[in-house]
Amino acid sequence: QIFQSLLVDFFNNK
Amino acid sequence: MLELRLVQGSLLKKVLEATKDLVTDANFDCSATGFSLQAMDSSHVALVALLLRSEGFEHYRCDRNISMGMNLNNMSKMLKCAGNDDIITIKGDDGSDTVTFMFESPNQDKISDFEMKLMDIDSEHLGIPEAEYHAIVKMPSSEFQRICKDLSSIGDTVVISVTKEGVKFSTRGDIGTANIVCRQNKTVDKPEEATIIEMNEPVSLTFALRYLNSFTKATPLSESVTVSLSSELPVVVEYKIADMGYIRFYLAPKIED
Repeated sequence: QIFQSLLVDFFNNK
Repeated sequence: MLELRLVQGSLLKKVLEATKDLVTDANFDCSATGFSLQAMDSSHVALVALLLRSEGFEHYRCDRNISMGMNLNNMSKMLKCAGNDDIITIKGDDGSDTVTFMFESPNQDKISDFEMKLMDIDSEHLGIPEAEYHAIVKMPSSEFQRICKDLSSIGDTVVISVTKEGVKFSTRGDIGTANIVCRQNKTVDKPEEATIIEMNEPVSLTFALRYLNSFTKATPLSESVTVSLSSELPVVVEYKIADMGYIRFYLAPKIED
């Protein structure tokens, strides 16, 4: 199964 | 006090056309570095980062860092009232809840000003680390636009794979499958027509075509586009804005569970 990842999985909140 | 005079006003018009469908409201940040924006789409899957450097403006006055929240659809409506050859000046005052766009025709025979209401936007700002990418593909922006458009008539997602053979865009849908391979091609008349593939390691990632198609609305800003891929990172689709900066789109990949 393929899921859409979110940007916060890769980048941190500043 | 803020006063930014952009002789090539059409650039700002194109920037709005490239961003307004992806992002509804955004904070424009003004500092000594330049006029910038970072905003995510509502589903937090895609992000746009814009920089127009201060040196690219004919006149750039920004007394202190200021953030102006704007509805991009409304801003686009106002900028559509500027001619393509017009000079655009953005004016703002500290503490004001409006921004003014002034349009001057090239021969100064028509001067318009449009005042737009600002809004308070509580936006999330993401820290994007500098990254080494496994592969960087530079290709004509019109070609990338064509590929994304063509594939989206077949499927919803695209697998972008870079190997030493070239870059492959693949999709599948109810009616069948499609594969488009672009090989490196430096033997062209103009550098912007070249396809250049820098690969450190092979990489293959899956993305939603809907977002890539939205990014290609920036095609009028640049003759070429750079697509940077790494297996652990969102793709970066960058359009350089001549002498001024860039517009970059980040898109989180689809991942197998």
